[in-house]
Amino acid sequence: EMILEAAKSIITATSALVRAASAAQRELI
Amino acid sequence: MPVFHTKIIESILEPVAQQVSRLVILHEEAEDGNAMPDLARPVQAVSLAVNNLVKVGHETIESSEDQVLRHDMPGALHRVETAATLLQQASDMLRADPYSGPARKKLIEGSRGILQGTSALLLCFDESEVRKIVKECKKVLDYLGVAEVIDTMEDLVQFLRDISPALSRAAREVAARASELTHPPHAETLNRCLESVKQLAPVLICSMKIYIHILTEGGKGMEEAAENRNYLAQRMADEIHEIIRVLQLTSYVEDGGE
Repeated sequence: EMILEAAKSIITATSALVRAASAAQRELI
Repeated sequence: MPVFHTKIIESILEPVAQQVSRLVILHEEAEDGNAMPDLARPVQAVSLAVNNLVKVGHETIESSEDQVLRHDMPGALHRVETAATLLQQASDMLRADPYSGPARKKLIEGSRGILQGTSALLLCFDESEVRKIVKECKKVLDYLGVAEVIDTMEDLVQFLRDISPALSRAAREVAARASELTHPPHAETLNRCLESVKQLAPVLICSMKIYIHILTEGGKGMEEAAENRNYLAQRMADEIHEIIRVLQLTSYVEDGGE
């Protein structure tokens, strides 16, 4: 289903964003 | 214990759910934190994906005959769009001040919003898929309802022609659904009930034949034959009602579980 694929894309993109944001914080701990 | 009730939803949401939790912990532990990197590109990627989801979502709404989906899905899409806006704002604020506390809060809020909105959207879509399976099950129930009035072989042949494809379709869809569930007791109940239905179906047909035979031959035992047929039809209906009940459970608490 297209909606499942679209949801997967959002989650993949959000995942990359959260990883990028976490990386900077992790360096500090 | 899994949080998401189907394997597909779990596979989509679980990785980011863990990452968002980690981000929150990191944010709390780091307090003022390091300078945030420029998040414009990843945020842009999220926005593009959100735009695509909104487009696909609206197409799904337009093409669906399911009134509940048509009512619920726009709200979930709106939640995702609002979350994307928060992420965009966070990115803009962080570019101006990479140490901005409110921007980090927006970032977490936006990430959570994406997760919650997408989760709501997937749940809305999944519930609509369940309603389609329930509809197939109800067709079988409707056919079972007329078993009592079949009193000729011609009618029985027609009854078989009607119920067989409906039963096959419902069985196929229920089995597929059972294999998709993450909560084993729900999957087991669906499989057990489905197995009973499959075993009862030929016995019911046999009991209907016996009833028609006794009726046309004018022999004894007509009442008992009718009772036996009705009992079997009722047992099949009970199993299908249980299948419908379990299909509609989307959390373990609803089933009296943890």
